[in-house]
Amino acid sequence: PSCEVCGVDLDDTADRLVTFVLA
Amino acid sequence: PENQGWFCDVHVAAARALSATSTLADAVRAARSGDASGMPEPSPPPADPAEPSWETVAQSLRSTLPALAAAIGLDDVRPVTESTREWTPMDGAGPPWCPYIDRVTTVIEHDGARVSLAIERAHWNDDELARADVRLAVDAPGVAASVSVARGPGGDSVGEVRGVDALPEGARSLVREALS
Repeated sequence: PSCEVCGVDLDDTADRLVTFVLA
Repeated sequence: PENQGWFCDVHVAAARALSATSTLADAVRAARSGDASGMPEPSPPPADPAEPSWETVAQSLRSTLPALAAAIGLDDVRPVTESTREWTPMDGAGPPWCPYIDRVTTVIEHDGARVSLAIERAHWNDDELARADVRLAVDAPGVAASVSVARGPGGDSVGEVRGVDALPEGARSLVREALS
């Protein structure tokens, strides 16, 4: 995966996955 | 899922702070425009690597070729370029599903003097490059030089450069410039 904001590539670590309120 | 997003170390804390009140799209928009409280500035893009990539070197050498040819007396000789693809069947897979080697060779030659640049890319498949080699050869009366540039292991950077010192002086500085 890559950062939603700056696009930098990420390791697939679950603590970087953030859940937001639904639209 | 559309309400989940990945964030880097720089942005993950602020993203979490916004996650209870914002949708993913709103949070990302806020972060990108920089007006979200607590959103740090996006990290600057990584600095240019000190070493040029092998592909940059290959392009530089290619554009330097006419000047190199002129340096050994080949003025105004037209370069001839040839491209080939060699399929290398393996493990029962044949073209177009097997590895291949693309070669682009540019030659400037006249009357016993010759400058050539061969750019070779060995691909496992369209997305995966196994090896890259760039070979510049200069052959002229009293000159026989071969410069080889190989792709570094595991990356795109130049891994090895050989033979620059064997070039005649004018050509040497042109090649050094193309490699820097």
